Amino acid sequence: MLEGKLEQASLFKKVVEAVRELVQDCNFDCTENGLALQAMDTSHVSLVSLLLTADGFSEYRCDRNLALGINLVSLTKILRCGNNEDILTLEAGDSADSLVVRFENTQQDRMSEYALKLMDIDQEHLGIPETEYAASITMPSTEFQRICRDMQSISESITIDCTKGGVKFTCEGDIGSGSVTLKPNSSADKPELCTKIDLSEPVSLTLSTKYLLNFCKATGLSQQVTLKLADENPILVEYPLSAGHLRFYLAPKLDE
Amino acid sequence: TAQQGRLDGFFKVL
Repeated sequence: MLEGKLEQASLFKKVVEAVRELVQDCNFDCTENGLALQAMDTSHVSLVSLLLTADGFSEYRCDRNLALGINLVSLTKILRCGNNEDILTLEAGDSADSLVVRFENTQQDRMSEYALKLMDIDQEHLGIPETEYAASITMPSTEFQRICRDMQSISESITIDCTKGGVKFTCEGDIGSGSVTLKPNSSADKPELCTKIDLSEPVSLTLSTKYLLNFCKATGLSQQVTLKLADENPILVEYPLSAGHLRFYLAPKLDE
Repeated sequence: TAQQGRLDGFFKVL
């Protein structure tokens, strides 16, 4: 059986909120190491990979591997029944047909319990190959969100060019064009505001603005985001969590 | 014009 307790429901609420537009039905794979979710969107353009490790839970127990088939629209409805500060417990038996979601307020004088019906989802497990990325850019997640938001009204695509000197985001559309360049910087007092670039060779990728902006729904989960780029490979957009990560992969646009 | 690629070629079904 699975029993996982999170001290704040907000983490799980935010994670589900961040992925529910890309993925509707998916399996939450529960093992002794934690909860994992991996799913592609219906158009097979992007992939979500979530890991909540067992040490991120205040209590965690999973005796046998379980795949919990969940409709994220339904799960969202149930998660909205709890407050962000509530203690959240997820519970499912070995052959359970539902996931029990419990909320307890911090005063411990209000307990609520909901059961979400589980689905049988036949989901492919994909192997993500180890990739040698040409560039890794770590930057404030709010900055990345701002660039995607600003460029959304100009173009359907954003080109990311990374060189040693900096990273340049460019868009070109019917009304005109735009670019934002960020140079590496560091601040010892506020490391969350730093931009860091690790580069082995210059790289350029053109990506869908709509999908990048969708990934930015995870902004509230982490102050920093890491973009990893390799020529003609999917970009990896990673939001580190205190115990685990939320990763998005997006196939690049290719010139014909 | 750039064509949107898909992930299928990059990730293998286990």
